[in-house]
Amino acid sequence: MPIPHVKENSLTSAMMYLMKYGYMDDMDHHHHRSENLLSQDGLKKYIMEFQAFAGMNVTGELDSDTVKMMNMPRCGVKDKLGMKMDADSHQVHHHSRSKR
Amino acid sequence: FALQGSRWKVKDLTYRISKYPTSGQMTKQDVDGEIKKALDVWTDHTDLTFTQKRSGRVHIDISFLEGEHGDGDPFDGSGGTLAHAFFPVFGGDAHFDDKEFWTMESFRGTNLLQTAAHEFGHSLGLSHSDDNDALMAPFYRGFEVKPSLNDDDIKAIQALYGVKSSSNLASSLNEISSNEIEFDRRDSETNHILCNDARIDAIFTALDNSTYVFKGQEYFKLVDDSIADGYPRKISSDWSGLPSNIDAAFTWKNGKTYIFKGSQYWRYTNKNKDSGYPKPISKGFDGIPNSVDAAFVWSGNGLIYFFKNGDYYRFNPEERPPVKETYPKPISNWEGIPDNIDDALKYTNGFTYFFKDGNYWRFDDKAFKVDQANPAFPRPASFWWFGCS
Repeated sequence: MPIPHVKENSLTSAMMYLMKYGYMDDMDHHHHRSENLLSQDGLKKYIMEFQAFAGMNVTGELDSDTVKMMNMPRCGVKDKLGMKMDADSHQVHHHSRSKR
Repeated sequence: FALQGSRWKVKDLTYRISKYPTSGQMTKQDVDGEIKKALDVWTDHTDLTFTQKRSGRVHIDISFLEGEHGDGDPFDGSGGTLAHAFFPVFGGDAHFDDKEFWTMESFRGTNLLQTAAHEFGHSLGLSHSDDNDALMAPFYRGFEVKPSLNDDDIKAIQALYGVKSSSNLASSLNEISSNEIEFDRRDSETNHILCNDARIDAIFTALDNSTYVFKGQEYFKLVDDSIADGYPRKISSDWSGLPSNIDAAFTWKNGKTYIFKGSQYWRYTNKNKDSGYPKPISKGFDGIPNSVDAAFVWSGNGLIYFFKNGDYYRFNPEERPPVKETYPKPISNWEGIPDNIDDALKYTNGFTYFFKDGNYWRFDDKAFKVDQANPAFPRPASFWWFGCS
């Protein structure tokens, strides 16, 4: 049987999942210390985004339904590609215009 | 649906299965057959064609691999991640976890046809969809007799490759070069209406952190400092029940987006309309007038503000009444912000932005006035927000 990757009540494993699939790519690393993230409140926004993407009730809670969904077999490509493409992409940026 | 941003420039594509699964019940001929069917899912609605090659360079290389296999994204054995694929700009190859028990025409194991059909969507330039019924939804759905594209998938693939023509007009190119990959990134300096008229109806950021601009019958998705590929789109196509020419919108901390027009408001979770809407503004937002100019959550205190003409209202849903008797107050209190604005937005960077007549202002919450920056505000939204020259 496959080993569940996200465990009940394990914020760490949930965070790993959310990071792997691109939900935390917009995280401001200067303003978010790891201990703040590893709390229900710290991950709430990202859990909500995942729940919305998966078509679930958006609660922000790492409840059993959410854990179950996170353990569903799935594609390995990120759900959220973030706002930037990789540095070695061929996308042209207008360098004179700074990001908002 | 979501477009990654790259696509193949040619429609006659080649593929090779460079490494077959090492275990399971499928023969090489079975795998060949299922892969061909998976690719045929995409040819049904476009002029794309796929030809298998046994050697040489191809557009899409397909392989069954296990664990760490050289691309920095290791597989995890049975269950979990089943496969992944690369977008055209990154090569288009598809990898499948060789530790899965790949099957065909069976409820046992992991169905190769469905998984492969999904992965080839990525190889063609599609990202994941939040439509649970779409083939490009990220989760494995189990065995289906004949996987097919739903409307969301069809819109996505046709946005990249066009609709299927009645006769096969595709010409084939035998050589592969970097010229065969292009970014379906519209040259924003020449194409979209916001470059000619940057006035907007509304702007907001949805739960999934996507920022949208609404104008007339259309809406745009913003990325960085320009418009996302595939936009503008018709409001009626994607926002069920929502009229054109909306007044204002904001997303509250409950993840819901509230959209206002006239005397009514609608509520959405991303693009999914909640049942029971629209409702009268007088019911859900007691004390707020009809036909507002703008609605936003101010970064300074996290409360909801409505602007109309020269006045503004502060709405606190946790208080009774939610709008105090001291409101409305004059917009002139917001030093530097004009009357009759188009809309305002608390952006993902934490700043609040005000838009009017194609210009915008960034607000300094601490000083409670327009930010003193260089170049000064107002600035043209067409250049700084919509990717125009």
